[in-house]
Amino acid sequence: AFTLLELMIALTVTSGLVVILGGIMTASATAQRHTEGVATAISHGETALRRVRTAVGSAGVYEVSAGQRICGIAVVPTTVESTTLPDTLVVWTGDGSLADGDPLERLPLASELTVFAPGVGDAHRIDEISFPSATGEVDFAAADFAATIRALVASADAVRTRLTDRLRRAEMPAGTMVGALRFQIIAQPTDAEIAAATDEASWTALNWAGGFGGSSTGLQEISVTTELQLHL
Amino acid sequence: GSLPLFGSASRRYLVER
Repeated sequence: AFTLLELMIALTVTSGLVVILGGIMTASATAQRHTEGVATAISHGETALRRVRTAVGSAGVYEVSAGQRICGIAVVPTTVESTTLPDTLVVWTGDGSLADGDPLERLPLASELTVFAPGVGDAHRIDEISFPSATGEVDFAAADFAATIRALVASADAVRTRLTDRLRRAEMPAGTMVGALRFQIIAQPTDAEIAAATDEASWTALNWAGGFGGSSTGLQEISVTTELQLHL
Repeated sequence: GSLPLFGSASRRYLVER
């Protein structure tokens, strides 16, 4: 038989074990929730990034004034509390077949544009916006291009598809919440470099994409980098 | 927690002098 002291020691050890076991179970449940959160966030993010990749890859190129080829990809900055945020990407996607015919000898139609931007009034969202019933042409090189896009996005023609509602938000100094989404476009070579290369020698010497440059042609590449942060 | 994600996409086309 046990003495009272031995029983008390055994009881203490047992209850200690129960507490530890409970802790382990809680930790394991928390870890599982975390893993599920990460998996969902990655899936949301990959979906959004894949949509952007598809749109950019099939973007149309047009030439309406001789010698000036314009790729239908642009970032329209949003100004929030006097800070400029590059959070809106505009791509001339058409029905997805525009890349076959470059350069197209016409201006993009408003109804052929796809816009990626944080949701309006809900910066947790990334929306893919199209304008199937909009009319008129849009010139990416026009001085009022950004204003045109902003008007389209705010119009009743904008049809929004939500890609995710897990975008992380950042708080601006005066309290405005903005979505953590940004786009950057890098051209290689840049339009300015191409415009400055007036003679054959400087044209050939440009840093053409993949090194594909001839005496009178060259391969220009528009790269779009997307950066976003998601909630777990 | 937050998960940062990065993506890149590109489009190439010929330009003429």
